[in-house]
Amino acid sequence: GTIQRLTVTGFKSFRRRVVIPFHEGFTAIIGENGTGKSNIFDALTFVMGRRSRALRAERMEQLLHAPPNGEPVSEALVEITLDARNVPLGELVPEEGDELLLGRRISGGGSTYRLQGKTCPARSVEGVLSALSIEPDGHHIVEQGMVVDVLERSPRRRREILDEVA
Amino acid sequence: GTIQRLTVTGFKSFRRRVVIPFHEGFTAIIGENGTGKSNIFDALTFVMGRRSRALRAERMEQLLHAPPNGEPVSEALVEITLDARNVPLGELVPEEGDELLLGRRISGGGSTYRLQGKTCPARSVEGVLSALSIEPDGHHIVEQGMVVDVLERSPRRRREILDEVA
Amino acid sequence: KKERFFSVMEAVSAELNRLFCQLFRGGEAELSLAEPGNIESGLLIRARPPAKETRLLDALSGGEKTLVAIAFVLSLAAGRPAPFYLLDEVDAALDQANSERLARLLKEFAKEAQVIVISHNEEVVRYADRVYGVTMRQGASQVVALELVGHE
Amino acid sequence: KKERFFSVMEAVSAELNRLFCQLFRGGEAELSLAEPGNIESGLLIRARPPAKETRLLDALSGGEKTLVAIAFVLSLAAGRPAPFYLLDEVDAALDQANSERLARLLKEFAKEAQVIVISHNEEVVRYADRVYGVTMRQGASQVVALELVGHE
Ligand SMILES: Nc1ncnc2c1ncn2[C@@H]1O[C@H](COP(=O)(O)OP(=O)(O)OP(=O)(O)O)[C@@H](O)[C@H]1O
Ligand SMILES: Nc1ncnc2c1ncn2[C@@H]1O[C@H](COP(=O)(O)OP(=O)(O)OP(=O)(O)O)[C@@H](O)[C@H]1O
Ligand SMILES: [Mg+2]
Ligand SMILES: [Mg+2]
Repeated sequence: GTIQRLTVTGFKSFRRRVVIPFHEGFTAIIGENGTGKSNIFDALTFVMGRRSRALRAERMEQLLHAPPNGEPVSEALVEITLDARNVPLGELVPEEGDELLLGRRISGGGSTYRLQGKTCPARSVEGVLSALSIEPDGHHIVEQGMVVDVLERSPRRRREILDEVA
Repeated sequence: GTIQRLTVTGFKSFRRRVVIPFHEGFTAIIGENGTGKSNIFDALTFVMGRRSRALRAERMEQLLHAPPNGEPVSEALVEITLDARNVPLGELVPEEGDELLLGRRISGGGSTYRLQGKTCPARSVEGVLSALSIEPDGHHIVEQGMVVDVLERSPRRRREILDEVA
Repeated sequence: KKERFFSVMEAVSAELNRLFCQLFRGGEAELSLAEPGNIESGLLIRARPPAKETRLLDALSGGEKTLVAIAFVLSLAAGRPAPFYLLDEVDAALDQANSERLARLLKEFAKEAQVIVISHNEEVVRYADRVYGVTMRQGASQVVALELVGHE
Repeated sequence: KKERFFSVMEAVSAELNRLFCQLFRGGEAELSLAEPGNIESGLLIRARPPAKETRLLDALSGGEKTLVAIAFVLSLAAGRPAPFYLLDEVDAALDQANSERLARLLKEFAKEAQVIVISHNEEVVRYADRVYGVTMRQGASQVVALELVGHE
């Protein structure tokens, strides 16, 4: 389930198509304030199913790239390739393979998902990600400014995190 | 109303008496994680009337210094000297003067205030501080990790901040 | 009362814009009421970094939000100045260039009011008039005045 | 189900203690249930930095809380490992020495899982295997792979 590639077009501050190859090990992303670093994580969690509310936007349209002094683009596409070797996905995925291609496109007021190039419901994406131990709002994704949040939750909500991994 | 001196004994991580002379202009406080920097601000806001709840403690006793493997001390004293030149305090203060000495002592489960060396109710301290444009929970004191909090409040609560200064 | 409120709001909004432009080197910021004319309604903050669209405050980056918040807090002095400001690691989300811009602003601001900051950031500490170091030995804090070397 | 929960809690608690000791160079941390034996009750985290008393999590400093939170998040891998970790400026409250200790821990952790961090902190970036730089031109973000020079 590691991330092998991210492709972003028209999403938030990404106007032209940007492709980022990811690798195993320890990767750092740097850059000045406001350049788009957290937007990369927003793109990754968006394609995994996060709602616009949790992506610093009130409505889906606000995720469409809006250039300074220009019209917002009419659609956005985020695609991610995940390593699916040694993970039995069975009937969850139309075509078995070593790689899993996940996509989410925004147009009009809504969004559609794709799995291995074929349109699919959000539920299929959830199922596949869960089989890969990936949760779009899980403990393994820590948003900016939220690192101590896990300690400040109530003991009951903390226990639920343990349920996730038990 | 500028701070001229802080004296802390037995409060949080301050065991022996610590005296910090403050000056006009720009002062920086540095030190490794966990050494007691924020505790200095806690001492300053404590003597101005902040409640233990807002000082990362559930009860007043938890503000008493507790050494590793030892008994907590039985009392704590925080004193602060404020510049009171050119501020007409009139009957708010027992003895007029250029300096204002404020103190707060913890013993048993409660605390007592002193103004110019004489015990006084919390209300007197509030009155004097307000005349000096000082508010223990005011906008001019920004706690660690809370800098963007002022933007995240509701518009109605933000307006109240403007009321403070209008 | 109503006149007083509006004149203070004007003054704070103008000061917010000035501080914002200094920190962002351009752009604009202003205050307005949710229902113009009604002083009981909520206060809105609009901020537009240079070469960008105006967006919800929420859509700004972590560092950008920090700068807007600091500009707002300091702009309130245009209403009623406070004698001192205690700022605990307000620079935590800032990159090097913005830390330096913040430090220069605080140094200027410290001519009118007493400014005391806690920071791990060399960029900011360099601009201070005085530095105190805090250490801990066997669970007890100690504070010493540090010698200033190579300060701005 | 109950056995599974307790054995996972044991394993995570032991891993939390190991990571805590590595980050703090001593001390101890553990998980426990508000009502021992009742898996529906709340989860408590106890943490004691070296040479200090055990206190409420709230009384820890900003940097100490950050380290406990990171140790807890990473210790959950002892229950069910996640394939990747996305950490957005988790080091913002850390001083230089703790940033370096965190970076070493993440480098070790990255042998088992993919770790992607966003950071302004040179201490942390130095330990990365690969670095991407993000810039913005006329409101549009661009990303480039950076050459590693003098890396750990
Ligand atoms: N729909 C959009 N269209 C164009 N730009 C957008 C859109 N949504 C957000 N942005 C821009 O993205 C920027 C924020 O990016 P991001 O939060 O990724 O910054 P960052 O690199 O993480 O910075 P920091 O280091 O301060 O956290 C904002 O300045 C905003 O203008
Ligand atoms: N009642 C008390 N008695 C003794 N020590 C205490 C007491 N209350 C808090 N402390 C200690 O104070 C320390 C925290 O100090 P403080 O929050 O001021 O650190 P800091 O210098 O601000 O660190 P950081 O840079 O991480 O924010 C804790 O480690 C805690 O052990
Ligand atoms: Mg960010
Ligand atoms: Mg602190």
